[in-house]
Amino acid sequence: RIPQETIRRLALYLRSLRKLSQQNLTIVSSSQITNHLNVTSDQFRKDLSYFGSLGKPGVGYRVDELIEHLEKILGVDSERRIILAGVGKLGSALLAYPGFLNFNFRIVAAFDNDPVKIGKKREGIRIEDISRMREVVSRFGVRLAILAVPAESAQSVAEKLVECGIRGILNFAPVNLDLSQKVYVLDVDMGTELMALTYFSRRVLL
Amino acid sequence: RIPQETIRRLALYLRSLRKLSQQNLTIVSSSQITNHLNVTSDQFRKDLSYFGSLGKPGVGYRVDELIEHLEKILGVDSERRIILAGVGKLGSALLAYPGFLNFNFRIVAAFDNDPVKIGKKREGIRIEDISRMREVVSRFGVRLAILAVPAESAQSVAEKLVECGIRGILNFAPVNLDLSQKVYVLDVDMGTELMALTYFSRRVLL
Ligand SMILES: NC(=O)c1ccc[n+]([C@@H]2O[C@H](COP(=O)([O-])OP(=O)(O)OC[C@H]3O[C@@H](n4cnc5c(N)ncnc54)[C@H](O)[C@@H]3O)[C@@H](O)[C@H]2O)c1
Ligand SMILES: NC(=O)c1ccc[n+]([C@@H]2O[C@H](COP(=O)([O-])OP(=O)(O)OC[C@H]3O[C@@H](n4cnc5c(N)ncnc54)[C@H](O)[C@@H]3O)[C@@H](O)[C@H]2O)c1
Repeated sequence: RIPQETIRRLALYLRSLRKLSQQNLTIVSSSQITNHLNVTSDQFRKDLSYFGSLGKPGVGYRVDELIEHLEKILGVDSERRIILAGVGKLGSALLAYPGFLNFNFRIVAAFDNDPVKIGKKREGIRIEDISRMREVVSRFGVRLAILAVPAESAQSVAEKLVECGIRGILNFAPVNLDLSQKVYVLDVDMGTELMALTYFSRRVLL
Repeated sequence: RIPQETIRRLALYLRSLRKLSQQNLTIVSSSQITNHLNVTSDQFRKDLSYFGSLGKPGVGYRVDELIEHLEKILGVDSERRIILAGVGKLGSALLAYPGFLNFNFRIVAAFDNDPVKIGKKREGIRIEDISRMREVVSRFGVRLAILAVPAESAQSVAEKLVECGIRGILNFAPVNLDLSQKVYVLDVDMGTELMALTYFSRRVLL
């Protein structure tokens, strides 16, 4: 099993390589790729070693080749459709975020249970009633969902997502979801991030 | 140096322990604390071992004692003031989020450069002009900031934050900030999270 941290770093390498390609660089060293990232060249080589050998020591890495390789590993070489559950303050901001398209993610449908919101269009997407989720998910063949409902309804909405065939949930609600092995949950907990920030910022060089 | 992942897990243990304390449990086992978290009891014991010995093998952990200990390590035993730079779609959602208070974080000031927004009140906070940041930061004695400005202004605004004495930045802009050693930056990159989700959700049990 490949560690989650390795996959997150691959995504950062992909972002760096895309920038280097915009600067018309064709062959780069590992330190050019990991510049500005808190990553050593050793860690970079170790991360890539999980996926076969790339680049030649002393010669460097071909930017276009490495981009293509990473896009395939990360599955962003083709469009990924996602659905959004909960179109509140955070959900609306996520719906309007153009950055997801940079990595081939497109929110194709959004669901809520607030009668005032259902039927309205936001960013070109009609807000659907949560009861219509199964029908819409199977029509679009979606496997991924963003969960942005309040903490008290997160577990029940997440169970509905799994029933509809969703296999990956990006969870913003500050609760630990208890779901079957059939689904992978990634939590984005901003409270946890701020605590980590507090801890490490107190230890920087003064 | 303690790994970032360990500190994130401590924050998750604290959240679990608070729930257990609400259920009036006074002594718990490590597996009760790590239940619903993708963490083994071994990992839990290893994480705690960085901070001295806690709990007795076979007897378990005192919930109130462990909560107090973790709150002190994570620095959430006293109020942490934070400022917000960028009050757009995401910044507004963060400003309205009550969850930060659960861990003693309070947004005390918000800054923007849009003349239409400056002077308006949102969630009880007056949006200030970014040029007044130094004065407000030193008045409140703030060390932490959330950065929610567009990617193209993130580097320059981050540099201003460091000049004002900010020592920790939670960065939502999808760029690698190049800052002095005096500041700790934690990136929340939702594109990276979605890529990791794509990778792992394709490998769950089918
Ligand atoms: N706002 C933030 O910056 C922020 C930050 C971190 C975490 N969160 C978390 O993200 C989640 C959303 O936060 P928010 O600020 O957007 O809240 P919000 O109350 O503004 O939005 C929640 C939305 O979910 C809908 N909803 C409620 N129950 C539902 C159900 N059973 N089925 C479908 N839709 C339902 C509501 O109608 C509403 O539109 C919360 O769990 C919150 O804790 C928010
Ligand atoms: N919206 C999302 O869900 C989302 C998700 C992931 C990442 N992000 C990132 O978060 C950041 C904010 O996103 P958003 O959707 O809220 O954008 P937005 O355009 O709605 O908000 C940006 C705000 O920053 C202000 N601003 C611009 N330049 C500034 C400067 N120099 N000084 C002070 N304020 C300045 C603008 O006036 C605006 O209010 C972006 O970098 C974006 O890539 C957003």
